[in-house]
Amino acid sequence: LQDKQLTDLSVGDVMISSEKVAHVQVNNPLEHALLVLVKSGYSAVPVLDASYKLIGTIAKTNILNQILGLERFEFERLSDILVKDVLNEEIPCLSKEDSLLKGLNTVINHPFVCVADSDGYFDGILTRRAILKQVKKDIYT
Amino acid sequence: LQDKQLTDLSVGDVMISSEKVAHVQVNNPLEHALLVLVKSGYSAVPVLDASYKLIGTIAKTNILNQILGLERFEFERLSDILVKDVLNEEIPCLSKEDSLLKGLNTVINHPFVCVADSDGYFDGILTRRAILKQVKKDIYT
Ligand SMILES: Nc1ncnc2c1ncn2[C@@H]1O[C@@H]2COP(=O)(O)O[C@H]3[C@@H](O)[C@H](n4cnc5c(N)ncnc54)O[C@@H]3COP(=O)(O)O[C@H]2[C@H]1O
Ligand SMILES: Nc1ncnc2c1ncn2[C@@H]1O[C@@H]2COP(=O)(O)O[C@H]3[C@@H](O)[C@H](n4cnc5c(N)ncnc54)O[C@@H]3COP(=O)(O)O[C@H]2[C@H]1O
Repeated sequence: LQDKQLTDLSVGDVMISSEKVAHVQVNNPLEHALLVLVKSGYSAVPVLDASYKLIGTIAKTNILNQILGLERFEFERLSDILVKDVLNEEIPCLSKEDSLLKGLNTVINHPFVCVADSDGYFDGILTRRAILKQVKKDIYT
Repeated sequence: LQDKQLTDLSVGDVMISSEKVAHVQVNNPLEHALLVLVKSGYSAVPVLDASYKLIGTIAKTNILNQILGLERFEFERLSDILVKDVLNEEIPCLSKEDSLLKGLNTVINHPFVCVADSDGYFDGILTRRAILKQVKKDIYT
């Protein structure tokens, strides 16, 4: 892995694997999801179901947009709305075996891309930072 | 610019210039800053002073962390706190003349980097997306 170039690597070689990825459950209330996002410091995280299948992603923007009323942010509504009502389902998805080059193409428009297996189980995320570190390695060798 | 490689370009060649960058003012209340962030959809933006000098950056996380009380998000406090009390001042900064290679090194740990001139006036931002688009160009040519 040390001497491999971006074009020889796969998504699985550099992704952050699932056990290290903060996520929320599809049936959590938004109040819980916002707490996870604020405490983890991440702007968006994957959304999984109870069997750890990938359902989509959720971002602070989605949650705050949902409670933005005419005069103020209506924070009391956070306990009434569920993640499943607000999540992004139209998300790109990669498999561990995909080339890192395909990963590069996908992160051009997405800060991170979810990785799942053929049955839809969540494997991890490919981040822009992981790609950029590899690019830097390639340039300096 | 079309045929130049990443190693031949400067930050100024690919940055988003200041007039296209959403920002907040150092004396705005957090309520205004959060509205700008939610409506623009950006997770973080630069903070400028009245003469358009670069002061720092502010992110949704900073604002939400500030109002996270023991039991709930205390949204009513948003009108009492100013951007200057919460902004990040320890930020990397580039100049238009810096090489894009130096820009690549900096975006490894920052989704975007502010660009300012020698007097501290805000020139624009260098984003990861701009760098990744150039990397893709280089690989396919
Ligand atoms: N706790 C931390 N420690 C050190 N650096 C931190 C950090 N939190 C954020 N960063 C830096 O800020 C970038 C943007 O984070 P953001 O949360 O907006 O956007 C993140 C977040 O939405 C997601 N992400 C990254 N790691 C994650 C994880 N372990 N669990 C869940 N989501 C993650 O992927 C996006 C892109 O991540 P990437 O690493 O390329 O880029 C990260 C990283 O460079
Ligand atoms: N309105 C929009 N239209 C299309 N795509 C959008 C978008 N808003 C966000 N994105 C996509 O999401 C990425 C992360 O946006 P984020 O707001 O977390 O993080 C952004 C934001 O904090 C800041 N940023 C980008 N453009 C900005 C602008 N015009 N004004 C102020 N801040 C900006 O730079 C960070 C990295 O931007 P980058 O372009 O690399 O990466 C962007 C872009 O790929």
